[in-house]
Amino acid sequence: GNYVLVIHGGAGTITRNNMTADMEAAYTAALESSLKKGYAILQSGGSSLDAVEACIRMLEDDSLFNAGKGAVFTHDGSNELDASVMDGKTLAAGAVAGVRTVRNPITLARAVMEKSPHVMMAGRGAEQFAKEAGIEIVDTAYFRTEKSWKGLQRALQQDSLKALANPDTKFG
Amino acid sequence: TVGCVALDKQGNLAAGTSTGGMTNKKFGRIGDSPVIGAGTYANNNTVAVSGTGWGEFYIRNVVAYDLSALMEYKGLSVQEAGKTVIKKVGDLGGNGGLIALDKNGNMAMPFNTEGMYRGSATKDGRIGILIYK
Repeated sequence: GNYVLVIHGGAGTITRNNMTADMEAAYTAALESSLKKGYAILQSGGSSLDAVEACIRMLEDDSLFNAGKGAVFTHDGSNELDASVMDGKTLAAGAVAGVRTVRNPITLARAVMEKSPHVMMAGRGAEQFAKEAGIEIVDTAYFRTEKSWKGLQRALQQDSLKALANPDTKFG
Repeated sequence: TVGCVALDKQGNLAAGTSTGGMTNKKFGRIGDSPVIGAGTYANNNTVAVSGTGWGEFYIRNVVAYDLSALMEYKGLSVQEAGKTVIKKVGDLGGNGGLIALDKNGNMAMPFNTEGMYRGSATKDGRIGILIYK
């Protein structure tokens, strides 16, 4: 059968206008690594679900992207992560919202889909489920990056001025 | 936000999306990423979709499911359906993009804003990375 994999790294605040050659190389390398991981799974006969989870986990673990380790900060200075997954064969789905201590939210979303009768869990309840399902929990400090922290400080400053410098700014 | 859609050798589609949210968000705001049918959807009869962008508009347009429905009920191709749903997002004032992969392995990556990172790998081993703009 045919097998194909497509990934995205989000609607980034970093565009070619403000991207150095080193940054472009880093983004390209990260996307390529993720693709190779997923491709290897599909090539060896693995499932699309396994490929999707593996690809996203790699991007979550990379601080370049606004997911997992590179998550941006909320107004109160915390990181809140959301994720979802869906199986096209069964139409089963799983999602988590507002989790703060789960290293790979995509894996938790899959656990919600496969190990619970529910579709979505949120906040502390989702984290409790993660522990019971054996999903890796990390300290909230794991998600902090200087880039994201500075992004929050800039946003707070703009908030206080009640004006946005760029109407297309995505804030992550 | 990051996302992935895949088609395996058995013909099964899957989609996933993960996000760190929105800088400076308040009140426990939730975007489209964890909302099935808005930011993520997969159906073996049609397509797998993962979106990224201004979540409120993706939720209001039920973007990922809408793309699938346009293919299933109207017979649009994945490229036509993708373009249609992103136009709907833009017409309401939202921005973003998505990746979509149909049951035959045809892909679409429509968007209406800059800062888009994309990648694909096909059966023949070709890997493509695209950064716009």
